[in-house]
Amino acid sequence: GSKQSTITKFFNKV
Amino acid sequence: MLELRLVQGSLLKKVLESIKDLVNDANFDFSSSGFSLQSMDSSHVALVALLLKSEGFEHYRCDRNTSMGMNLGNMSKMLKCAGNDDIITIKGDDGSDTVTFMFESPTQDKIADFEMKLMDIDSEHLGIPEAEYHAIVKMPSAEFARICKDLASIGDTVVISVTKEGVKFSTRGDIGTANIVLRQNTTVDKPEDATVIEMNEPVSMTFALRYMNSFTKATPLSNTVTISMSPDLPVVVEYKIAEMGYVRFYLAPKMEE
Repeated sequence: GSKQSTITKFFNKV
Repeated sequence: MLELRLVQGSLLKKVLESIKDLVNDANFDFSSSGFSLQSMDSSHVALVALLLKSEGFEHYRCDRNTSMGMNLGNMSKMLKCAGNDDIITIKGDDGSDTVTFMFESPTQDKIADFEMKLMDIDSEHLGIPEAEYHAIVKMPSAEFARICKDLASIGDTVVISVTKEGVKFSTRGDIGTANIVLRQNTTVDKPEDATVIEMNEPVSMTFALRYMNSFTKATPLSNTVTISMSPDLPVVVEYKIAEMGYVRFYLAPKMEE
């Protein structure tokens, strides 16, 4: 099955 | 001192309606060039980025950069009190813990002031890198909304695949499966009715339909929507706001475990 990823996996805090 | 006068006040009403269910509260960042907002939903699966440039306002004054934390549900309640033809002015004073929304009827015979309490919001700002997308699909926003709504009645997730044949939206659920294919179509009377597919490389990704359907609340803002995809990046669903800016929704993909 597939798992929901999150935005913070791709974009870093600035 | 902050004062922004928007003749087409309904735009601001529509912007709020498009994001208030996704994000509870957010910091509005005002500068001399316009105002912006960036916020994730509570589960950090989606992110909304809003930009309204100062050129779109009849009057725009922002003496120094300022950030105002607002509860979007409360802001929406207040903006719903503005008529669709009303001129909306946002006013704020340095150091104040409130913001004022002023609504003027087009004939200037009714003027209302709504003062809303601001809040302190601890929000993290994310850097969104410039990306070359594998595929960019531009299509009528109403068609995209229809597809998301239809597929959500069958399944919970949508697989969006772009190939040189076109863009395919697929879902599966307990009752069966559904596939909707759109081909590039630029031979239309009005440019906003076109489906334009720019593909550098084929791409296929899976997303939660619940979020896609939430994004389509921005449909009244624009006749067209742009969907940009690259593997291993959140999809960008963009609604341009004529002459002024955009609302962009980023949605993290569902990935194979």
